[in-house]
Amino acid sequence: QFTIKDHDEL
Amino acid sequence: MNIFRLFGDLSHLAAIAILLLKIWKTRSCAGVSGKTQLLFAVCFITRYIDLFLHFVSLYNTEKVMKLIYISASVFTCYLIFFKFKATYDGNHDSMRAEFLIVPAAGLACLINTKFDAIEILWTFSIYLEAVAILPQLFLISKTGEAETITSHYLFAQGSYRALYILNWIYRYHYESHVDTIAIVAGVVQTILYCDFFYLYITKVVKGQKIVLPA
Repeated sequence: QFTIKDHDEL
Repeated sequence: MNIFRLFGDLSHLAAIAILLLKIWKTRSCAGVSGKTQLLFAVCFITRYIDLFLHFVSLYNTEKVMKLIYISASVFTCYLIFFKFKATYDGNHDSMRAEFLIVPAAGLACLINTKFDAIEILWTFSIYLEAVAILPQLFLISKTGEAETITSHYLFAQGSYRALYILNWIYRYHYESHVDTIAIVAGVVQTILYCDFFYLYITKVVKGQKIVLPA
């Protein structure tokens, strides 16, 4: 299961 | 945080610093596309809009980095369009930025992870960043050459997203983290640099200047 967290990159 | 993302962000910071130094030291923005810098400023503002909405204390480096990116890109635009306006090569910086902004905005409304304002702005910023370098590459193809320092800027700018691709591979493998929109846009963005990378590796590294076939 792939997780898309909140965009945690710059 | 992994080594690829760390060096990606450092490369991005280096690119911004190199460009600022070039303009400040030579007191000229010849060979620099003001439109690309404007597009980058728009990218940072729309991507880091959360800084303005719920401003939390600068408790971590990420907030500081976001502020550095926004202020440095706005300051770069100020240098190009105000302080050293006389040296701005407007005639060659002639790619229509609207042709990049409108499709990015349209696509952000069609393909996004969730249809809410902040997410649409973030998606727009990702799509716009993928094509934001085009006016700069267009300008170089029009003038037929690039100053060595400008090619170093472009190399650092292109490497940042290339390193992010390695970061995404790493995160896919170890954290099963996938952000498809950022990955697809990042791959497109890096592909746009390919011919420049080839010229940079074959020419600039040997101390020659980049001269494009006019």
